[in-house]
Amino acid sequence: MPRVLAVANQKGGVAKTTTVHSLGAALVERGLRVLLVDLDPQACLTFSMGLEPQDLAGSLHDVIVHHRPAEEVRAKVGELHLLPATIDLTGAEIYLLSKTGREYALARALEPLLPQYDVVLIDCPPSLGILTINALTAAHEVLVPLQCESLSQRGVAQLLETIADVRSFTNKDLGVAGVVATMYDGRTRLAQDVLASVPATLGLEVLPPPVPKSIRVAEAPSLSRSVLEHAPRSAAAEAYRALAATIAERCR
Amino acid sequence: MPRVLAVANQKGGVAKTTTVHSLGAALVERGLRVLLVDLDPQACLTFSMGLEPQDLAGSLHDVIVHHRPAEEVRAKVGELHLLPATIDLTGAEIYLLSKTGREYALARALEPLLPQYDVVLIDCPPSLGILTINALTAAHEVLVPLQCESLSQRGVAQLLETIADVRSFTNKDLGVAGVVATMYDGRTRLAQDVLASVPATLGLEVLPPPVPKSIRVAEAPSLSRSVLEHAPRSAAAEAYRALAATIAERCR
Ligand SMILES: Nc1ncnc2c1ncn2[C@@H]1O[C@H](COP(=O)(O)OP(=O)(O)OP(=O)(O)O)[C@@H](O)[C@H]1O
Ligand SMILES: Nc1ncnc2c1ncn2[C@@H]1O[C@H](COP(=O)(O)OP(=O)(O)OP(=O)(O)O)[C@@H](O)[C@H]1O
Ligand SMILES: [Mg+2]
Ligand SMILES: [Mg+2]
Repeated sequence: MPRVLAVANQKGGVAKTTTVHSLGAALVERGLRVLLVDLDPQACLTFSMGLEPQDLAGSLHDVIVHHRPAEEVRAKVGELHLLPATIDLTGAEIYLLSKTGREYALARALEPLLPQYDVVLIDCPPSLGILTINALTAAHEVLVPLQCESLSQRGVAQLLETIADVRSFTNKDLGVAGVVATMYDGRTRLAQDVLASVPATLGLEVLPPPVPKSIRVAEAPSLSRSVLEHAPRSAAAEAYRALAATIAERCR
Repeated sequence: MPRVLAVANQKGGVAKTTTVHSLGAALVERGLRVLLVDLDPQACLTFSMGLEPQDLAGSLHDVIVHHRPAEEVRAKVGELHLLPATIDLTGAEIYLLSKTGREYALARALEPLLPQYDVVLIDCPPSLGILTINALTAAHEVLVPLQCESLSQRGVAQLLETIADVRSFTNKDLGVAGVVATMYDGRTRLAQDVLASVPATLGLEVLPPPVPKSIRVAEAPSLSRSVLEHAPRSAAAEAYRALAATIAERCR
């Protein structure tokens, strides 16, 4: 059975999508079978993998609202598999709000697919709403991308409270894999201080190494590539490979 | 009557909050009376202004859900006035979804305060949900902060569709003031290309100057200051002052 990781942080623009895409690509390089799940109505992961709505057989919206089997909407980009999103997922959020068992919609949809994979990575939107709750309910562990700046750091405490709620009500075994320092600018005191304070202030492990800030990462989405394909020798690509090694180890 | 501007972009981390705070401070420097509205349950603007939930007499949640007068929850930090947010605003979002006239809650709450101000700036969350719809319904114009990278640029088309919807249904006079290039790294081809493509691909005006990427901006929130107070001579502070001059001109 695969390891299911929710990549979550309600602060915007902290590299959730980039981390899901890059880690997914790095795990596939190591020969693992990987499924990515785009749970954001803005569909940035789907776009970053080169898919437009007109290319899709369907999206997670159809799975959640119309109960289509997830396998029917699954897309494949090279060795990476994806359950794609479209803007209709906004409708799924509203639909779920009134449904009993609404936190389990994603977990139920994923269940038939799980035996086919070694790792499932879920890309969450920048909110702690019902879509993120679904990801936390379906996951074994949470991976928290952290942009090492003040506004990003303070949200993590709120996220940890939400994780505690999910443990009480819908997923008692939910763990926290740790924090990944993203778009890290090691030359600034601010980033160094924020990173150094994580174990003490948040009580979380920092999974090494930090992913350095690099224009190669920002360039990749418009080329429909992950940074591992766009700039395979870059420091950022190597950092995501090292993180993938850590995660692959934990997934045994 | 004041000019009401919604600062909106559903992409996360594109400097919506930073732009509201910095522009607000710059407009106050010019002697204008400014009200800031924190419409994000993550309350980053409220935090950046040095306010914690325990310091507050109340928040926008009480105004929207319990119909408290906005004046009762208004906070003052120096010359800047603020309608603060707390995480309870998540509850306001759910409350509004089932209410008739739900798009007008903010407009109604602001109305009694408007005569006291020259400019009102509304900080939106990273979504196109009911809170952002409230901001667009209450505003004269939308200001769109744009991080000059691919994932941020593609969301603006979606935002423009939402603005068109609001014009059809709840605010026929809603205008778009233009795009502000935020955290701009002028040395990279990517940022230059994205910025240059805005008029052609999005049909929007770019309000000069771009706000340069600067560690001074990222340092400011943890010191409860805007970049204008923290680093008044920095290029980023000067850029926000120039933008404030442009906006003050349009607000006559
Ligand atoms: N290591 C890095 N170096 C430089 N740019 C990066 C890096 N990681 C991510 N970025 C860029 O930063 C921006 C934000 O990243 P991303 O969209 O992955 O964040 P997110 O947390 O998923 O955002 P949202 O909250 O909107 O979903 C993107 O333009 C991305 O390409
Ligand atoms: N010009 C700049 N230079 C450097 N850092 C900046 C600049 N503008 C903003 N930042 C930093 O970038 C991060 C994101 O900015 P901010 O929180 O204002 O974006 P946002 O769009 O409001 O995010 P969200 O979508 O989560 O509400 C913050 O840590 C902020 O301090
Ligand atoms: Mg994302
Ligand atoms: Mg913000």
